[in-house]
Amino acid sequence: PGLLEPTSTLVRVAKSASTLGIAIEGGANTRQPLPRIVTIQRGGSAHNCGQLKVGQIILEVNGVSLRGREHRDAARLIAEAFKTKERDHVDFLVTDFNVAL
Amino acid sequence: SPPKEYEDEVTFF
Repeated sequence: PGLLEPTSTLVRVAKSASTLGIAIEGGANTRQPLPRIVTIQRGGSAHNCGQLKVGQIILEVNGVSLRGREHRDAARLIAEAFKTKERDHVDFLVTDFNVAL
Repeated sequence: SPPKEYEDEVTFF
């Protein structure tokens, strides 16, 4: 499966601020079938990390695929990944290409 | 086409 996503990048976001500081749009059954980052808020953990960019598509969160998940389900996964105390970071697999693989 | 309610959904974290 990795061969289909040669441009994907794993980004580890440390929980360095009280918020993750991103906004996403899209999800299964929309024109944007995988969640896309539409905002990165200054001062949030994602901004502090410096590796996430507006326009990137989120393929996985902590190794869990977002494929086939509707917006609310994808959003819940991301929120829970940030909230859990089991990890001090959230791993995002992202791609700069807006492809529905 | 997808339901309108999903089209513009944005979530902030």
